[in-house]
Amino acid sequence: IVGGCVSKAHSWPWQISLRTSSGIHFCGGTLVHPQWVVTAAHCLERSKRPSAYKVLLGVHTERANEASKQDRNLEKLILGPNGADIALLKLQTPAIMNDKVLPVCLPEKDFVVPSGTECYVTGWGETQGTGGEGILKETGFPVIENKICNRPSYLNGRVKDHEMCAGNIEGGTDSCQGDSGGPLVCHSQNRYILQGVTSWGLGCANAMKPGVYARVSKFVDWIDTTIKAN
Amino acid sequence: SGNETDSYTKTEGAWILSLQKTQYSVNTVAECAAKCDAETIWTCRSFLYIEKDQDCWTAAANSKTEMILRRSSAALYEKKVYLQECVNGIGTDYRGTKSKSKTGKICQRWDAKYPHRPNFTPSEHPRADLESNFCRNPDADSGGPWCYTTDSNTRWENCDVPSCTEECIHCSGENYRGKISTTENAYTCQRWDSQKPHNHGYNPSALPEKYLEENYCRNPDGDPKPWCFTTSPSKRWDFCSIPRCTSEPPTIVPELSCATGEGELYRGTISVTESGKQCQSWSVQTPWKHNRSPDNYPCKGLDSNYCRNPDNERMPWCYTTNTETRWEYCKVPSCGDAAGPDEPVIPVEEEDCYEGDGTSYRGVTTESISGKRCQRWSAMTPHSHKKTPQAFPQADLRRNLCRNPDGDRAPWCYTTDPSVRWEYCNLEKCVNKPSGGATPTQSSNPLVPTPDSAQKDCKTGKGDTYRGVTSITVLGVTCQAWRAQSPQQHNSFTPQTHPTKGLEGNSCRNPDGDVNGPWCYTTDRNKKWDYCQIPDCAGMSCGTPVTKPKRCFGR
Repeated sequence: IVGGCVSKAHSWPWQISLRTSSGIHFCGGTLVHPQWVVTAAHCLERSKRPSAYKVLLGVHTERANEASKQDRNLEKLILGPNGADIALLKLQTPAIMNDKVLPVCLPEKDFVVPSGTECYVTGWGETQGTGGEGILKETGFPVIENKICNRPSYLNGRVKDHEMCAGNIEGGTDSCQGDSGGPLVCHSQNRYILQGVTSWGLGCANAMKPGVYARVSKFVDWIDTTIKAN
Repeated sequence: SGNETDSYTKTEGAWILSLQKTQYSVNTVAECAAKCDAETIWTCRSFLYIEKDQDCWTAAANSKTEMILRRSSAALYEKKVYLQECVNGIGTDYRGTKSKSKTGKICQRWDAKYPHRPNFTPSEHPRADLESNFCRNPDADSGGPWCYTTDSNTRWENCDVPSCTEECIHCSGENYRGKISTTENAYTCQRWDSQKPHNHGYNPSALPEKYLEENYCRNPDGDPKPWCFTTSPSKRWDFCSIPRCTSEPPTIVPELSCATGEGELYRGTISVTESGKQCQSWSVQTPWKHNRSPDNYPCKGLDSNYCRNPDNERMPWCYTTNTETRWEYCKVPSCGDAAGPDEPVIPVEEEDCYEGDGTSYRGVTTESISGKRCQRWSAMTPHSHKKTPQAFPQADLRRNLCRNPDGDRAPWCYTTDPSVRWEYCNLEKCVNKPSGGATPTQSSNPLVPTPDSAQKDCKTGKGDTYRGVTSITVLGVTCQAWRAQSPQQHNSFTPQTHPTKGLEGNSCRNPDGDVNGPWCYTTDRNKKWDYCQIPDCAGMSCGTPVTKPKRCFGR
């Protein structure tokens, strides 16, 4: 996360760290069910084998030396439909729900977050010198309608319907490398709802280059049916 | 029937002071509207209705002439005809405030005898609202509203008031409220409240200030002119071709040496960015190609290369002549506020809850209790007000953050919904915070997420569906049974009038969707009704962290 701030410990209890089997963090993810994590498909390019990865839950630092840590191997990797940058990870055993590990809510099918809604991203990714390395950071910014985001001076038509943009027009804060797969959540009716999965951007935190996120509401049916079928 | 208030504009949470005002006790809002319509001694332009108290005040003033105040549970209804600044037909019903004739002459007051002795006077035509020196049409002149002028050589002249049905735009059409629904390439517009064929983020209920009605062309996002999503699956959106108005654009009072709020009125000559780069002239396309041209934004003062804010940015800016930097903000002094209240928020460690009455709350919540987005404190639309950062420098009125600048009982904000002036914020009081401000240590007790806690004595959101058993108000007074008529007499909310609202016994309920949560009539003769303190069910299900996030926002 570039800009933003260091989060309060365990205040985003659905955030997971996706790691190599040797324990190196490389992507984020979001707990949506005790045994299922949503992440970005591009985070799984290095291997198709579940054994190549593991998931850490209940941690605040990248070192992950907290007593609340839960360590899970993966049973399945399931990539999203039509090449979309979203994937589901099935944990070998369900995570234990407590005050430090809790799933996020999923949105209604096809819900579009209104333009200007303030949402939040979290992760242990690149900070570009803005501080907080190694500790879960957060930042907030408004959702930008695809019509604006696809203007020539922004992302010039690159954003698809199943993606969404969010960021500050003047830059300075954004998600970045290592945050991929992690959550973009928006607060609504006293709960946080997973609206985006960190996907791509043109650099990080550049003016008029907001971050792009997989639009979760377009994949709710896929998530439900995949979990039920597996 | 609900039709009685159709000719009124409603604003919740609003109150107006008026020298001419009459109080009535009524049973319904329709009865209150009827009282206003029946006023004969003076012209009733608005009324105030307090549903829980069944209290009705008719008033001669409206929001065009008087400051609106905040008042919990009150709603201001204003007659639309007295708010319109345009004419229907020849304008005999025009009650606007234009006071210049079509050649720019200042109108003579209708009650004045000089320089012209009038044939039409307020006393002889009491129903014509010949007030002040506003243009009127008491004699059904075919040229529309007119006035006697202050020019002794011109007795009277028509006023050239724009037509309400004229389909045209001023500026970039940000305020266009017309009914054109076909684009310049002949596509039919998609309804704004529909997500088919195009899924989109311009939801009318989430963006009430944008007036996204039916499938009419609108400009909610600072484009050069109104547009709409189209009903063609292959064309997501298209501009609409709406002619420019021939009447005068809205007048502004330019700010020449400093900027208020977001600086949209700044018309000064600073032409250097905050990092010292020279600005590019708005009318040229090098080194940066753009559409913020004087032609596209004719009312934004895009002269020369001066810093401006034509598109709802945070402050005045410009494209730069530096080929590495497309645009940058300018450092325009803020009028009367050296501290710069709208600087980016610096994240700080805070609990997102408030102590006492919340005067000291400095958290980051920007949402009202019913989920409405807060209006920026420095903005005057959709609600004009006096709670500005300049007027309350100690209150930290940054951005659109919930605050309590005036010693109310909790943090609040003006909302971006034109029909709801203000609301308390979606915040709870801090409880049992240990000294030293440390976050309480949480045990890792298993917590099984449950879908909702409808059966528990807690509420979700506003508590509309609360069916718990709490029957004591915040001040410790016992609630009166909903079916009882003593000590409080009432007929707005009974088990008969609201059979689905759970008005059983004397338990607190929220039958009217009050944004501050469940309430009840009280057994205290001196307090007709009051709120109840019902804990929130948050923390029991998905997306509700036990440790509340900081929600730091911005750079």
